[in-house]
Amino acid sequence: EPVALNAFELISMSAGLNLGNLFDS
Amino acid sequence: MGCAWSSSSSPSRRQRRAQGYEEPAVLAAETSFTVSEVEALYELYNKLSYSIFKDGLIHKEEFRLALFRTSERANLFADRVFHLFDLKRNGVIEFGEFVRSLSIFHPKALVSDKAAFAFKLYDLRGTGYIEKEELREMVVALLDESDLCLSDSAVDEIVDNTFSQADTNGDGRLDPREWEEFVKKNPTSLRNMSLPYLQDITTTFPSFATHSEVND
Repeated sequence: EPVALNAFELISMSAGLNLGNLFDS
Repeated sequence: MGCAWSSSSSPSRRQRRAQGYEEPAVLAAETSFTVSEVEALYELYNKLSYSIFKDGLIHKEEFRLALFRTSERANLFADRVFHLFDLKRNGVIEFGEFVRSLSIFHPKALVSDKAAFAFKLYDLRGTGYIEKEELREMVVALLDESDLCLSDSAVDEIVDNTFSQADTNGDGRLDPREWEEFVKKNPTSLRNMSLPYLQDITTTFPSFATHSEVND
């Protein structure tokens, strides 16, 4: 049910915010 | 940007350092990291900062390359993070900026610091508020970059519902106090603000150990 999502949690799924990738580079 | 070097205080053992290099002991005193961890981060920093431009500074293209394996892909959030890491606003991330900014992502860093960083990240136009239109813009950007598919009405509903929870004074925008209250009630909103890697940085980059001059 999409309306249950918090918009900021949704945004946190962005690859651009996944800084863990810096350590895998 | 050209290559600019400065000599360290103990040239007999240390490498010549790139522009913006700061002593690990100084950075450790100001951040969540130990001296050894700052030295390990220097290994990572060096790797990133020579990936394209070879000048010892992290450019936006190098930041994107590390995140996405391509330097071409513009991304709203990656570009926002780069902008916030670039504390001097000179278009590159220097070593001290890298360490101070990453420190906020340390699992042990203060939640209030994480919340403040996230607020600035989401305050796209730098007004001092997170506006509903900015939130909508960010959700649309996230959907554009991902395989998620939501209708305009579903996006509106998510943004409206989030704002109705967070905008307690009902003025259509979130101020820092409303944001802080919101993340207290919804801590998962900050989950991207903690990097478990940073708790184990010296294991991730063990090569620093051969260079380290300190015992933490």
